[in-house]
Amino acid sequence: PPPRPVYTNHWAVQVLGGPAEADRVAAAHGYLNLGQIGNLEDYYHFYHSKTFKRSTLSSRGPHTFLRMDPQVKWLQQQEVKRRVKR
Amino acid sequence: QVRSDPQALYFNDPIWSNMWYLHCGDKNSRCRSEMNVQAAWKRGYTGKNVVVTILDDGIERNHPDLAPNYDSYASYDVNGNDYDPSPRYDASNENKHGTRCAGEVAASANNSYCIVGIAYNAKIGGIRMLDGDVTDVVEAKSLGIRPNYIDIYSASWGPDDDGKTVDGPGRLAKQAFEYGIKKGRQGLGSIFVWASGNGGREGDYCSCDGYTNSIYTISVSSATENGYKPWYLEECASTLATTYSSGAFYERKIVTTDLRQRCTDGHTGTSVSAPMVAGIIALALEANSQLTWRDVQHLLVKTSRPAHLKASDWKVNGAGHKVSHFYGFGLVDAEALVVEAKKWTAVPSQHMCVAASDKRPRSIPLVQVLRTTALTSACAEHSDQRVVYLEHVVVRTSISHPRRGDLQIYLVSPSGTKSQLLAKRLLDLSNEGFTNWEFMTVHCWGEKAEGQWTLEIQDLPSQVRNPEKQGKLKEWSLILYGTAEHPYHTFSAHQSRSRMLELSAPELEPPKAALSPSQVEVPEDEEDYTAQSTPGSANILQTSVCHPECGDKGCDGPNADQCLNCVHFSLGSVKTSRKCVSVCPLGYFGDTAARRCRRCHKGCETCSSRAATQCLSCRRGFYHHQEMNTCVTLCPAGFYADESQKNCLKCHPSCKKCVDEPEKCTVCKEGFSLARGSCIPDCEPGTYFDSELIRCGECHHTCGTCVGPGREECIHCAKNFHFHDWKCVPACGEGFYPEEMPGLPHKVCRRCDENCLSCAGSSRNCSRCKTGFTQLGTSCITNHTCSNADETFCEMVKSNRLCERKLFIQFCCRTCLLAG
Repeated sequence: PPPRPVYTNHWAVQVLGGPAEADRVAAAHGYLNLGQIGNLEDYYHFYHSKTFKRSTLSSRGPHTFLRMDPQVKWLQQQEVKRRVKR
Repeated sequence: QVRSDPQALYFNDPIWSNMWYLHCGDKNSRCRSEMNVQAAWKRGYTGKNVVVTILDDGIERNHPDLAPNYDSYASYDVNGNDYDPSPRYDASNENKHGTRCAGEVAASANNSYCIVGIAYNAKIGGIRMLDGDVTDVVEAKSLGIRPNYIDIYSASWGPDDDGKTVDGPGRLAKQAFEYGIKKGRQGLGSIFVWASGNGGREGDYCSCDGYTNSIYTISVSSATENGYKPWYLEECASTLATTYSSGAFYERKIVTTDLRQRCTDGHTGTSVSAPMVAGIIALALEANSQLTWRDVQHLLVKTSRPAHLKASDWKVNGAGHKVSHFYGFGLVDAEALVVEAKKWTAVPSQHMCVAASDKRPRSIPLVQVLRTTALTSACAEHSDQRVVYLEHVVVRTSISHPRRGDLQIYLVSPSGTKSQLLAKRLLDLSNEGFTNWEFMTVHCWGEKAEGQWTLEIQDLPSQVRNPEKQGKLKEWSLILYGTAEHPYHTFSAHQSRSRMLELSAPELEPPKAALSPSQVEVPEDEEDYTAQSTPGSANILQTSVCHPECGDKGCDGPNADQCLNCVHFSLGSVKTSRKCVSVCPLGYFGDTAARRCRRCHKGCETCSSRAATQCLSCRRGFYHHQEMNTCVTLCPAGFYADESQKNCLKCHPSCKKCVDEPEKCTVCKEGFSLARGSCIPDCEPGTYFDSELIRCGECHHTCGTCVGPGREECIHCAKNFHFHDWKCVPACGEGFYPEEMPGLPHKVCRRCDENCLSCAGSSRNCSRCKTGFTQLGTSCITNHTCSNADETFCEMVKSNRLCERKLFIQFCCRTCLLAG
């Protein structure tokens, strides 16, 4: 069987309305907004300190509410990707 | 093999003499310098004002060989979220990789320390992102650091090269790539260079890595100093070019900067190749800072060469480029790259055409080939999508399969170029198949896009597999990238002519069905080749530097395409420009009277005239019909395709059609019947064909028809005989009954129900029971049943209809019958 995914306590979230709105959404749901992801407009890096740093189960609970926020278009809990140096 | 260059550059860096892949300073017979980096330096290109960054585990920014070129503005620590990309030091020096890669690109020259970087005046940065959990966010951030400042991103990492992983960039990383090529470098496009992979020993295939397989990355492979495939090399059709790297134990490795301010002569793998190409591209960007991301790929296609790289699959594509799944277009040539870059004009805008989209699910038969074709106009009807000249070709597909590693996928272009999109991977036992996976090939670069494309999928089990579980092609689409205009037509007249020669000379014709009226073959010009010359200049050149193939009329330049007439043959037409050649290339024949190379008929590889019936050998995908001397895609009836010789060979006279061998018949001529793959003469009923005596012999008296004289060789039974246990018998044995079988003239003996001694008409219709069973109606039930059930119990049995259930019938029915 393929290795099980490992989920982190980081999220990629697409929030409409600019950085201030992203900060508001993050704070409202208990996240820390670590800022825009590179140059990708409306995509933000959220961090949740009360979630396991690594887990084979994806998180639900409060994250479901984040998904339901009308300003949130898309979100993804970040999985660890196995990368090797060549 | 080249001779030592007497004018070789000298550097005081102590390990310069060990940089065998850059110079011939050691004056021994193992000298290699086909990458021509020194020649590019001599032309004055050292990477000045070009910014390269290494995406890796950090770089040692205070290394004496890196510090002079280190650029903090091109650096970032994504793992630590700060601006210092210094690696984390540990006892095992685990994080040495980025520092090693950085030295290859931009180690300082003449500082008496370590080595000389290929772009030793370029600025070098590092993005530390591999020393921690790598996520889509980490990758997207890393790929998108300062795209208007950093020119080239070099990455020597990727998903596991274990021969069983299929993985690529996530949603965010994909968007970062797209942002980079659209907006990076003030709109010219970031240049992403990627190592093709180290999974050669595990049988990995680099198309299963979505980073090297992306159209946005320049995927680089490696060759050993002797031109061999190194043990770690991964093949695939998305590899664009190659550099030297390490090989067998007796072959030299790469020298570069190392962690803790050291130098190393032990850098290895494809990791070496991406930074080398990044450095060489930096030289090209210094020569022409306006190159777009696609210009760079065009330049690599155009200037990389097979040199002495050994591979079994070098082929010439329909645009005349030599290409291989091992090495892409070959070894990079730094001098050719800077020379071409200097005079380069941007290629026309990229068009994308979804040429075909097929959502009909199809089973992939075991061992055989599932072949599906798409005839396309390449979006000729949409001016903003139309692709005439190809760059990248992508097949997006979803396939379900019980063992993914058994699959092989090929794509054949209208010009006949066959790319292997996927090879078997013995270690890939996954049953996940492919979901919207994009396989990319660069092997059709420069070819015409219009015509028939063929996707071939083959399922070759490497281990025993349940034959009932077949793979399924759920959907696929063909996405063509390229230009509507010729990519090199925007050059000055002279440049245009020479470029056209390279692209169009060996160009193969697309199938007739693929041609639109405007593309019908332009007739060859019959007049002698009289290239336009500038008055006064031709005479100077004609006496001194004409190409050896030029004839007595001289030339207006030193190249074979600048001759005024030819010694042997001229190749090409006035429209596509001509050049002089000593021998005509494949697809052409030499017309000695006219001293011209003329095109063979479609499908012919070599021929003696233009006629369809004068083919001597055929192009890939065609078979040579030896009686007709034609090239055909399918052998006609009565002939079979000999795959080893690519010929159509005659079937046995008794066969109407056959496969693989003359006597492996699939359809017989009249008067013959197919038996065990052979056509045997039809014999009278009750007789069979005796192949030893070559006459019809009597069947056993119990047989109606047969394949031999034995009792067990009946095909059909004689009248009143039933088929039982491979024999024809007058009556079925005990426990069997005769049953009619549709399509058979005789009855077949079938077994009665388990408890019946005999039955009639059906297996359940018992006429006698075995010992210990009693007949109840037409069933035989066990004697061991109780006979004292009370009324309530029977009601329960009846209301639950237990007697109708096979499990209970033996225990209930007799009981309840007795109880009323």
